Amino acid sequence: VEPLKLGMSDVFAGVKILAIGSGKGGVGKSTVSANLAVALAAEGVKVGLLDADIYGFSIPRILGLLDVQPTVLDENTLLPIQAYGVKLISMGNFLQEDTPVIWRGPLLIKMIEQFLNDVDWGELDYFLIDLPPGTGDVPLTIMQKFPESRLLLVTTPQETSVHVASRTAHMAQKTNIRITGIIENMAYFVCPHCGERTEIFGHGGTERMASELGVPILGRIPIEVSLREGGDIGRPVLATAPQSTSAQV
Amino acid sequence: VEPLKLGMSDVFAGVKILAIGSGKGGVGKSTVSANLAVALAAEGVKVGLLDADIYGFSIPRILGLLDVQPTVLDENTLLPIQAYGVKLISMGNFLQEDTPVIWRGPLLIKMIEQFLNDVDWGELDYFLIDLPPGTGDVPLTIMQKFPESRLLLVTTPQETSVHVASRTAHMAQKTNIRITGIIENMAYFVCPHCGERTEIFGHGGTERMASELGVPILGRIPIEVSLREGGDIGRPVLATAPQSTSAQV
Ligand SMILES: Nc1ncnc2c1ncn2[C@@H]1O[C@H](COP(=O)(O)OP(=O)(O)O)[C@@H](O)[C@H]1O
Ligand SMILES: Nc1ncnc2c1ncn2[C@@H]1O[C@H](COP(=O)(O)OP(=O)(O)O)[C@@H](O)[C@H]1O
Ligand SMILES: [Zn+2]
Repeated sequence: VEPLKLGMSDVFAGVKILAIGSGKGGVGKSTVSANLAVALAAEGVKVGLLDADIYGFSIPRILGLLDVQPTVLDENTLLPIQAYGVKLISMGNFLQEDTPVIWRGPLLIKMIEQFLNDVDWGELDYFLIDLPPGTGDVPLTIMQKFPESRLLLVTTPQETSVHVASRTAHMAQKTNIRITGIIENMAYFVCPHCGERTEIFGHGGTERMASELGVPILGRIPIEVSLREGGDIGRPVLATAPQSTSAQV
Repeated sequence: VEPLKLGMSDVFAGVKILAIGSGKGGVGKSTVSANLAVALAAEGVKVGLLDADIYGFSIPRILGLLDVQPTVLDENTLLPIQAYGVKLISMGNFLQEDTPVIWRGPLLIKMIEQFLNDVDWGELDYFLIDLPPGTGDVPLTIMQKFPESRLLLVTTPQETSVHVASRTAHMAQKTNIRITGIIENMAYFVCPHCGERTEIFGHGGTERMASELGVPILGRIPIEVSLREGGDIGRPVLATAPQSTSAQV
């Protein structure tokens, strides 16, 4: 494990660090991270949010910040962007939304370190990190740099997602990171025409994973068109589940 | 670009190489890759399938091959696994499904090269590559090693997915890889109770992307519970769309 840069350990000392991960893409990690950050800020908590998905950044769109750049204080320091009471930074604040970041692993880590060291986060109570999919360079670096952090897992109920999500869980266990719990997203769909429920992505996978890992299921979020619409237009819908989650974190 | 190993360029000379990508995870890349491979094989085509998602491998589950290992011919050569007439290889054939692959970039590439060089693929007409999410090490290496390959994009209709998928499209354009077209997945949901349609993930994003890139939409796949179930239990459902797609490829 690389030694922490002195500046870094001061900035985040005493801050509750929560990584939101899954291993599988498209299960709602960014949606949960953004809504959770907004929910915490609404309760008066000082919260920072790092979009650590350098290739697949999506936090700027979810929070309606597509054309906002961070303020440059000097050549080594940036001020994070603020929205809904949340301080945040993302690769999407430096690029057009459709621009590919065609980097190999080491450059990703340099960028993550800059987001951690060169951004003036100020005083924080919580620091949320929206992890990319997979169990590679970025999640590994984050878990090594923040041994005190916790992991919040997000999964959808089907087997494919649950098994890929458990890889991130096992990675956390190997690097001694505590798992706070699991959020099951897209748990069921209520038809707007007839009100009947369909479990499009099945059920039961999350329970099995929770009992295998010995962690609680902190919330279940149904498939809601308003949640998807909110993500597309940049107005995060505080789905009821994350609110109850913020109490649990 | 690293020089191709001599053996490699011989093996894939004259083979039609199709990478299936999206940038965004969870949109159905693996589901489309597996179904497309099975559809091509059903038409008598000799097809190979590489699961290039080393961290998030899911092809073994989708094709019902969880406990199958490739046959070792000698210390440098493996025989690919065969199912449904498709020759395939995946990280999932070497590990338990829940085991995390905690590697940094360079090891990923070593593994991809072994899958390309040390597997005895035999005679092939088509070689399908199921890309991981993102625009990093693996897609970059594949596009550099196979300049003649084509890219099939998979997206779901909502803005977030379309913008992340376009990053992979722009990456392909930068590396002079032709895009064959786009498959729109999870296009709409038909309620099993009342038969009404809901566009859970919106509509219109794919058309905009197709016209911006100047490529056709090759097929639309609705959200179908049977497709998800087939993926969970390892019996690929030949959704009607990929069949019409195999004609287009
Ligand atoms: N509960 C939900 N209901 C409807 N759409 C959702 C829900 N959760 C997430 N989405 C949508 O699904 C897509 C993927 O979510 P995202 O948060 O980007 O996932 P990830 O960060 O895991 O890749 C987004 O378009 C988002 O708006
Ligand atoms: N059209 C569809 N209808 C219902 N479920 C689908 C559909 N396409 C994919 N899925 C399911 O969605 C999940 C994600 O698909 P997957 O192929 O693993 O995506 P990716 O390879 O892009 O991560 C899987 O559980 C799969 O079964
Ligand atoms: Zn209905």
